[in-house]
Formats: sequence, C-alpha cells, structure tokens
Amino acid sequence: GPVPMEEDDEDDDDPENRIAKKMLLEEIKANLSSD
Amino acid sequence: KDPASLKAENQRLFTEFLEFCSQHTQEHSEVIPFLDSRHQKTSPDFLASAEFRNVLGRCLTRVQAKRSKVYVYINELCTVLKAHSQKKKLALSS
Repeated sequence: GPVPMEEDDEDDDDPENRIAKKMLLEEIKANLSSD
Repeated sequence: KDPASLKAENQRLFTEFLEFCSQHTQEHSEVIPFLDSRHQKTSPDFLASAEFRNVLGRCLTRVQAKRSKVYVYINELCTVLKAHSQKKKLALSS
C-alpha cells in the first residue's frame, strides 16, 4: 500500500538548530529551578 | 547616533525579533518569555549600544532568511544578553 508522507519538521532537520534548542531548553529549566 | 535613538532602534529591532521568533517557537512557549526576561536584566548601556544593534540586526536578518535555525539565533542572542547582564554573579571566594 502507499506509504504516508511524513510531515516535514524543519526545525529538527537542522542538527545545529536541534542542539541550540536543547541547550536553550535546558538553560530555561535550570533557571526555573534556581528561582 | 545618540544613545537615546540607538536605544529606541534596538527596542524596535528586539520587538521585531521576538514577534518573528514567537511564530516559530510555538511548541515551546517558554522560550520567548525567557528571552524577554534576559533582555530586561541586560545593562542599559549595552541596550543603547551600536554593538547590540549590530547583533540584533544580524540575528534578525538571518532568522528571517533561515527560520529552520530559529533556536540557533535565539540562543546566540541569549548568550550575548547574558554576557551583558546587570546582575553579575559573585566570584566564589577560595
């Protein structure tokens, strides 16, 4: 049968962006827990 | 340019950056408030500097051209704002 097309996730296609997102979210988390 | 007009221009560029990025970070709604809080903690001298205008202008142009790297530019701006934060951590005494 036909294979459904995967939805493009532009953000996660870029490794540099993926790393930056991870760093940013970790920093936000650390800031929230230190407040 | 005088500091007052630089500050106004920087504020306008920062708002534009926030508005653009908020459209592309909707899956992590905490990112934009975090960037905004960093901005609020930044030294007024830096906020009115040509250096900040250059960083903002570069990040804004790049993110608009390549929104697949939106977190790269947000992270870059956060790092710059952090480096010019008013609240300096006290050095640990030995």
